[in-house]
Amino acid sequence: CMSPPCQPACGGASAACDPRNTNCSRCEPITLELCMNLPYNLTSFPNYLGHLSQRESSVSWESSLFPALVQTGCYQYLMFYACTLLVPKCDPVSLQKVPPCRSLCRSAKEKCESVLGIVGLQWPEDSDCGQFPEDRGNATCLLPEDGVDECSPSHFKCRSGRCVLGSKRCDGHLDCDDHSDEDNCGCSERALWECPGSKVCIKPTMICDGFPDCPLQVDEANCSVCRDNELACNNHQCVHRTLWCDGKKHCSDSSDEWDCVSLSDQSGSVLTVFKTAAEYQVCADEWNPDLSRLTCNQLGLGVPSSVSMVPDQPGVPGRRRWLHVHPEWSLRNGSALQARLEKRSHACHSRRRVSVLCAREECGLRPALGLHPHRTKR
Amino acid sequence: ILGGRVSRRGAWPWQCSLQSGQSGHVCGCVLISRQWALTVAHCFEGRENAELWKVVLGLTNLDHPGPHSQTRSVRAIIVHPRYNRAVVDYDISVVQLDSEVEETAHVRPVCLPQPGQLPSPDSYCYITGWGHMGNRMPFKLQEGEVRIISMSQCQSYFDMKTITPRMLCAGYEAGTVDSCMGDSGGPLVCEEEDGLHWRLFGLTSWGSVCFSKVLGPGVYSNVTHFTPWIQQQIYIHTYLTD
Repeated sequence: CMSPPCQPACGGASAACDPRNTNCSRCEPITLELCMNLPYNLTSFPNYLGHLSQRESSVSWESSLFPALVQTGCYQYLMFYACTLLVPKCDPVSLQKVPPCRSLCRSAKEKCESVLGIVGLQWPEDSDCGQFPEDRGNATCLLPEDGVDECSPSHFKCRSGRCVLGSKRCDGHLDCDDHSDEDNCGCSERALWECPGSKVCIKPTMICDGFPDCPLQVDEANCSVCRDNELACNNHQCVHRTLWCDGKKHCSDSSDEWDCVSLSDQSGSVLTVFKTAAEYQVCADEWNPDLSRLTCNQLGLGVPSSVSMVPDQPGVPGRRRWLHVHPEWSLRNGSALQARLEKRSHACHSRRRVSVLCAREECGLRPALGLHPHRTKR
Repeated sequence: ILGGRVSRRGAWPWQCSLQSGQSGHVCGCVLISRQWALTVAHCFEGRENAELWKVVLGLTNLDHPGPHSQTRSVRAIIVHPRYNRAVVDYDISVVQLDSEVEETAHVRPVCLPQPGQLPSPDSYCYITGWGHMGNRMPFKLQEGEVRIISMSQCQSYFDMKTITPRMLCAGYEAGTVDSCMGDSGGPLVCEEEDGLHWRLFGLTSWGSVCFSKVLGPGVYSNVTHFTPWIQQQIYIHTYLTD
């Protein structure tokens, strides 16, 4: 069908279009934010710019072009006209599109086409005014009624009545002719949340969503109240300490298994494992090359370049905690390193810690071009 | 790629073609290790099912894959949870191949940036892809040299959109060298001082209407911003499978 797939006759799977039944038009609610303040709220596709859906309209370049053009104030009803093209009115009874009147199209084109020429753009060719009915003819067509808003919901309306893009509101630049876009820029005036200790405004939905947005990540602080024997996940769930870094996900965002392994201390190579919410070093007694490879791969650091067993530092304050290689370490295929180590005792027979240096694997080379493509002798 | 040229065979061994069913090439992608690639989130809009996709590497001519090409199915597609379609922010995805590729002279991973490492404004880097050339879609992989543009200068080109820290800008005044539809997800790479290694700083994401005379550079997902997230996704999907 020229128009969208036919509606299922009896609510089953969408029936294949019956060639005889070419009238598959139907109305759908307007969802394009740009045109949510029209005097009508049903539309149908394809529209007058050849778009087959509102999704296609929303990412079309006309949906960028018209709002920018509205800022020039070239024509009071330009946004209304643009929406009659992007999301044409659908008559709920006849299920037919209601076009803009030819006079509306002509007014918009005559007043705004020259502005586009300045930036080397043409007026959208699909919107030839001849295709639209005369307003005095018997065909119904759309003209702006009183009270039609010349700004779209994506705009900010200056006190003077001009429209500027929403992204210009409180952006620090004076865009409205009366500078009203930079008035009342406090967060609360814009229904936003002000980051404590800074002027940054964020949407309330961004608070405690696991993504830091404020300086010092204050929007992600105090987001969960966990019991003493629990730790907070990145998404602020609470998980028992003993389940942290056991190699299995307990937080729904798996953050109880993040950052369990690190190569720390000055040389940046002594292996440290964070397990059941405490930091451990790894006893070298049963260490092997496979575990060295696993360590570097898990850290995204490539492959081991050197492995050594470092004597424990005597007299270090507090008792060192040791992890040992699990007897069944090789049976835990695909598991992370922390799942292949176990707490056995506070002793380590050799009193030596594992130290691994990793080297990134070769990357970013172009062997097909030879070593020095730019420097071939002549 | 607008204003570019045909690339030499094997010149960009990390470039891959993300292909779906009968549509063939849909987007570009970039190999970052033997089993992982990067592309942009908007390529998967409405088509997040991994079974719909395959990745082809070692390609120069889309129409004649040739002996160097390798094809892999996709095991997992991980779209950034904060991908925002309206403002095209957090436009990045990690793609897990169903098996490792064989590293050859024509199939090689690119280097990821170090934490905080960014290309300096006005430095020259390369973009590649099989996207629109302004007058036609190419069969052969195109390459173009672009200049990195500072965030503030870039914002001045774009009324409609906000250039966020997750974005990187590169290009020239419109009509010269730029990426275009079909290049999305492909690499913006810069050569290291050693003249040997190349590092990935951007993924082709969006821009002005690339075949009009409207001013404006191309906008790329800023890979440096996402490197920790990328490493974390690889770790989770390698070691924490259910």
